[in-house]
Amino acid sequence: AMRQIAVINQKGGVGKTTTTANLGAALALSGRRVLLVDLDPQAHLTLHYGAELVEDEPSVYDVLIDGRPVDEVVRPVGENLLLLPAHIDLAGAETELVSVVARETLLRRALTQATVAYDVLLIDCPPSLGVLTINALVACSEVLIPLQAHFLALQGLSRLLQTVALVRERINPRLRVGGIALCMHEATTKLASEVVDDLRRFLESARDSTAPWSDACVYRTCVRRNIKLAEAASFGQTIFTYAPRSNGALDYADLAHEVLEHDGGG
Amino acid sequence: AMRQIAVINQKGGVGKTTTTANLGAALALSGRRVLLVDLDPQAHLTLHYGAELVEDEPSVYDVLIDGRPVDEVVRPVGENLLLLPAHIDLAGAETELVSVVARETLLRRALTQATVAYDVLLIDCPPSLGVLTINALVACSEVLIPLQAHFLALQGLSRLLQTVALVRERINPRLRVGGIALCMHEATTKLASEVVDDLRRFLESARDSTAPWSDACVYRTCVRRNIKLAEAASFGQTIFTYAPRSNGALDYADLAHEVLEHDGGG
Ligand SMILES: Nc1ncnc2c1ncn2[C@@H]1O[C@H](COP(=O)(O)OP(=O)(O)OP(=O)(O)O)[C@@H](O)[C@H]1O
Ligand SMILES: Nc1ncnc2c1ncn2[C@@H]1O[C@H](COP(=O)(O)OP(=O)(O)OP(=O)(O)O)[C@@H](O)[C@H]1O
Ligand SMILES: [Mg+2]
Ligand SMILES: [Mg+2]
Repeated sequence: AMRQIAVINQKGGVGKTTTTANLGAALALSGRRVLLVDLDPQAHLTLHYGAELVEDEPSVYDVLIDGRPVDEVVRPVGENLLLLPAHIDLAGAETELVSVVARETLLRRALTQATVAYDVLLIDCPPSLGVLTINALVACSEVLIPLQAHFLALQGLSRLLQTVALVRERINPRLRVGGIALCMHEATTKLASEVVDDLRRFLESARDSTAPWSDACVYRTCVRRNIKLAEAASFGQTIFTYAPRSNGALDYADLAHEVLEHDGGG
Repeated sequence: AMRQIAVINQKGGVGKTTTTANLGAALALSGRRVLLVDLDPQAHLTLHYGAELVEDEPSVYDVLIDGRPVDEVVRPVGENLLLLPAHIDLAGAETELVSVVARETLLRRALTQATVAYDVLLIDCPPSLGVLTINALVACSEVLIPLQAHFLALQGLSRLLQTVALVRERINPRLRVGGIALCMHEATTKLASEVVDDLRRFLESARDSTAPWSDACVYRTCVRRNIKLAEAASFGQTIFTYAPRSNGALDYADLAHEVLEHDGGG
């Protein structure tokens, strides 16, 4: 079954882009056809693939605002790997789309009309719960939440889940939370183990409910803190090209296996 | 002279809130009267001081949207330390203020009318360059940029500086960049030293220009990565209360000395 996954967390700097880039690459290496969408005006996913746009090249901004076909804008960035790039002008979307009818469904409609074939869609979101992130929640059937096991990073989780519940109730009934991926993980710190315990307890308590996170898990694979993941981005490469035997490569390969196994929604 | 400092970087998770909370506390310990403003809808600075708001308590949202006086909303959070707290409803400001006349000057006007006395104003901003961050740039005379020495964190700097230049040209002629503070610093990594060299070269090359960053520096004090800084936040404490002899406390005390010395704009 096709997987459409929104990578979301309004907390900044928790590993959304690094996860989208490297999980996408790991899934492509395992033979899946992957479509990556960069929905962050900072265009960091686009940068991570060394695909920085020059002035007139179309981006996801043109898809959302002018209805440009996705097929014309996507570009290959690796074997089994396509990217719908972002550009800085996306920063204006929040205010430009204020009075557009059904603005939350623009991305879903554009992707439905696209003919490019993929097995997995991964959307990298900006650190906010504004109109761009809502577009990703409407376009996808599943949410993956990268999270750093720090107090400030945990704080926003309930608000994020409320937003998911609202989008599911009002616009996208198939939306559910697939799982939480622990990123930049430092397992030996007391803070990390306390936060992880809190998370697992919270998800356990929701098991019998009808909440969109009732069958969500904390993925067993923790992506360990590893400077090579940050270095890879600076070379416009995935961890599998830059340092294929590093912890970062092992962790994202393991996470990819787990995400494929945990196809909860089916 | 009074210092009014906006703590800004649209890149997420680079240490904005941790710096505002602990630099503010260090300045207060050195005898300055400090006013902290939480301008992030995630209200993390408010949380960092354990000052989470209950339902009807006023916040900076009421100051901006309803013109509530700052004097009625600030609350003491320590000796020499006042906080103008945030609340989640601030998330609507971006769209609620779209058609408000002179929306960028709301915070400056509210602070000008306030009678609370302070020597240093520190404003914690959200990870974006939207209307809330612009309000901070208009209200302040100086910008402090927390930055993680990673490639993705460096990428957004030129756009941030362009925004500062635009605000200075059109609304706030006294605005200048004070300095860049390296946060979560891992000095032994090659990536960090390359990024720091790039930064210093960039600022050197701007010395003789009229740019708002022509006398900006990279602060000599690097705030080292130290889990106690994340732990302190989870206890609603500053690093000086939670772990006064840790590297985090030493680094933020040193940074405070440097910021006070480097009173460039005067
Ligand atoms: N496991 C890791 N180990 C070390 N560094 C990491 C790891 N994951 C991400 N990083 C680095 O940490 C920083 C934050 O990660 P990233 O940019 O992916 O987060 P984000 O959630 O996408 O941020 P934003 O909220 O700004 O979009 C980046 O500089 C990245 O290179
Ligand atoms: N020097 C440090 N050492 C270790 N952890 C740190 C350090 N500084 C900040 N942190 C932790 O890193 C995370 C990101 O820091 P912080 O929340 O201050 O960044 P921010 O720029 O304010 O993020 P946002 O963009 O979401 O507002 C937090 O969990 C914080 O506790
Ligand atoms: Mg990102
Ligand atoms: Mg913050």
